[in-house]
This record gives sequence, C-alpha cells and structure tokens, in this order.
Amino acid sequence: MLEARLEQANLFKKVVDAIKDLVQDCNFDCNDSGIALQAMDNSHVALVSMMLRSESFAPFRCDRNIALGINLTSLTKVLKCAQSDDILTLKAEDAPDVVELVFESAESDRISEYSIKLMDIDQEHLGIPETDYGATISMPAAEFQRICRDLIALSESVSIECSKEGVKFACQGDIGSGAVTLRQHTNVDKPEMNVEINMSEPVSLTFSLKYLVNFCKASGLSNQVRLCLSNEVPLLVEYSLANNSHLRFYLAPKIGD
Amino acid sequence: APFQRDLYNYFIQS
Repeated sequence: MLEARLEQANLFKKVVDAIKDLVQDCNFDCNDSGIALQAMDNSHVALVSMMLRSESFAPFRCDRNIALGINLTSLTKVLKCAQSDDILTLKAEDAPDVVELVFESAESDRISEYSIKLMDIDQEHLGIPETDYGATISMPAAEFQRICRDLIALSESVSIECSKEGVKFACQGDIGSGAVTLRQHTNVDKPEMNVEINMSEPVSLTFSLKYLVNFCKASGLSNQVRLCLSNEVPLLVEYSLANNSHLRFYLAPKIGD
Repeated sequence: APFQRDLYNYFIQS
C-alpha cells in the first residue's frame, strides 16, 4: 500500500497546477524511492518529468510499485478543497481503484477525506539520456518568467543564444523585435538573484514561447530555474524542489526549414 | 515556418 504524508499540501497543488495545462491523464508511479511522473504533451513537443522523493514525505510508505492513473483536471478539483497550509496524505491500496487524499488542518481538528477514481493509462516510459549540455544557465525563476511573458507579446518563438557575452533571449515578430541579454551576476546578499552561466560551447536554439510560458507556471516552486541547452537537443528547464525532488520540462527545439 | 522535432523519437532513439 501507499501512504505518503506531505507537510505542505501546497507543494503538490503547485506541482499539479504547473503541469495540468500540458498533460491531462498521467500515471503517478509510486515505489519506495518516491512518487514519479513522466508524461508528454499531445503534440510530442514537450515532456514533463517530476520526481518527489520519499524524503519529501514524512512518513512515506510504499511496499510495491503502484501506478496511479489520474486525470489532472479531477485532481485539481480535489486539491482545490485543500487549504494551502493543510497537511496532505495520499493513500492507495496495492491494486487500487481509487486514490485517497486526506487534508488535515495544522491549526484545527478538521480532517477532509476525498477520493479520485483511477484510470488505466497505457503510457510508455521514455528513457531520458544523460546529456552533457553545452550551456547551463541558472537564473531567478521570476526573471525567466518575465522574459518569456514579455517576448510572447511580440512573437511565438524565442531564440536562446549562449556565448561568452552572456545569454540572449531574442524574438522577431510582425510589430518589431525584442531581446534580453543576461550576464553572469552574483548577488552576495540575495543569492536567489544570481545568474550563473556555465558554457563549454556556444549554443543557439529556437523554441516555442507558448510552451516556455507554460513551464513558467512552476515559478512559484523554486527561486531559481536551470536551463540546459545543447545544439540540436531538447531544452531542459528544471525547477529544483527540497529533498532532491524536482520538476523538469523538456522542449524540442524548432528547426529551420 | 520552422517545424518542431518529435520528442518521442528523440527519447526513444537515444
């Protein structure tokens, strides 16, 4: 059986909120290492990969591998019933028909119990190769969100160019063009504002802003976001969570014709 | 317009 207690229901709410517009029906794969999810959007352009390690829960118990096939619209409806400071416990039997969600108020004696009917989802698990990226950029998540939201007003795609000058986000649209360049930057007082650029080779790739704006819904999960780029390879956008957990998005680059 | 590669092929092949 599965029993996973999360001190902050809000964390799970934010994760589901960040991915629900990209993917609809997902398997939450539970085993003794934690709860993982991997799902591709319908157009096969973006992939979501989430790992909530068992250390993120207290307690965490999962005796066997259990795949919880859940519709994220249904999950969102139930998670709306949790207050943000509630404690969330996920429960399921070994061959479950339903997943149970229990919300406990830390301050009052209220206990709310919900269940969601599970679905059979036939999902192929894709191997994500270890990649030595040509450029890795860590920057404030809010800054990345702002750049994507600003540029989408002008164009549907953005080029991300990383060189020794820094990283340049540039777009061209019908009304004109826009570009934002960031250089490496260390803020001693506010390390969450740091911009760190590690580059082994110059990289230039073009991506759909619609997807990037969508990934940025995860900005509330982490102060910093990490962008990993190599020419001709999907972009990795990573939000690190506590206890070595993470939410990662992969996006196929646009290719010129 | 530029097209986008199918991630399915990328991850399956690699």
